[in-house]
Amino acid sequence: AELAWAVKSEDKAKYDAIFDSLSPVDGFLSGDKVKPVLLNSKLPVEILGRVWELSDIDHDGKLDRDEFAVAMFLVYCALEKEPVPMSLPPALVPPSKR
Amino acid sequence: QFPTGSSSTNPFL
Repeated sequence: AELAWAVKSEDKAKYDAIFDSLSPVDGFLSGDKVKPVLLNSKLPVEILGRVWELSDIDHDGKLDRDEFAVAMFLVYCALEKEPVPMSLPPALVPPSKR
Repeated sequence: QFPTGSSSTNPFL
């Protein structure tokens, strides 16, 4: 059975709104645009570095809409004291990247 | 082993 994406659709809509507010170029947000948003969470930089590694699935230095949603999901988990995993759980890989 | 992110693509490293 298709593994449901861990990001709920209502959360995805919220993350998409943030994504669009950061004026993506060709549907991508570069690291310098995403960095202030994630730093806003007041999480330690090494945590954010790991969040980035896990969400920048194609390691192109930019996040697309789905990768951005993964990053936001991981940040919210970390804010609720959920440790950021060392590798991306399969349920968190966006269906578009499987 | 977690891949230590390459600073070239990671704005936090």
